[in-house]
Amino acid sequence: WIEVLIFGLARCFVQNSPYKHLYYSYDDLVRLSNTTPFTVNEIEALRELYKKLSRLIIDDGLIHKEELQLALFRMPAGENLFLDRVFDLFDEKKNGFIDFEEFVRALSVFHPHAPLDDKIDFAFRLYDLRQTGYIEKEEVKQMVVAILSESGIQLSDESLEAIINKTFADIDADKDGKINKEEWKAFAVGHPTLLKNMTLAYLKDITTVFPSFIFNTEVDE
Amino acid sequence: KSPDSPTLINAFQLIGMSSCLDLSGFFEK
Repeated sequence: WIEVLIFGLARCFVQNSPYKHLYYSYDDLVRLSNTTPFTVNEIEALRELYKKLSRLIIDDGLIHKEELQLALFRMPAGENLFLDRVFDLFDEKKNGFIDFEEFVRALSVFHPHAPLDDKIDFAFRLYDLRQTGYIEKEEVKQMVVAILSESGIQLSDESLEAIINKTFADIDADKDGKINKEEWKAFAVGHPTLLKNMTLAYLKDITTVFPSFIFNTEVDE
Repeated sequence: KSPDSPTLINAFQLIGMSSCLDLSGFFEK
């Protein structure tokens, strides 16, 4: 009965803890490991990264958009088109925060060993701003304007139009004025540098980057 | 197209340069 009492107390502690979102049983970790390129130890190391990010502003064990922004840009505020899209894609349940499982699943696409198709698909969804299933001219224009403003570069309307027209001439094979997933895939496969940001070398050595996982590990791999 | 005309960049090559799409910031101290 002592075991039952201890187990009950531990459960109660987890359920009432602000960090209950961080509680993942060994079975949860194995399930995540079986459906991603990560080992159980790597997922535990990612939990250390997740903990760090989830307490940047509000210490509630969840990653909010401001925390994502602070982690990536070192500043918590300001409008940013790309950050909004990255956040939306990570927040798969669309409930306004990124939970640990969403974090691991989204980051798994960035693993050096993740399938190229997953990277191509993620980038397509990232650039399909209005989520219509197509990347349209207006969306490409909006993203180019955002990157130019981020870099402080001025470009004439004619130059901007020329870049957009060249882009569609390169990719829009059926000439319907929008890029579908097949057209995007064909172009991305031929131009792998476009997907450079879709691979994070750090993820291959995540247990070295966050060695503190060892203090909470469930498995010795 | 004249041989002197500059080669235009594809918009996605530009967009891919955005620092906002570089998630390595997660791992930097």
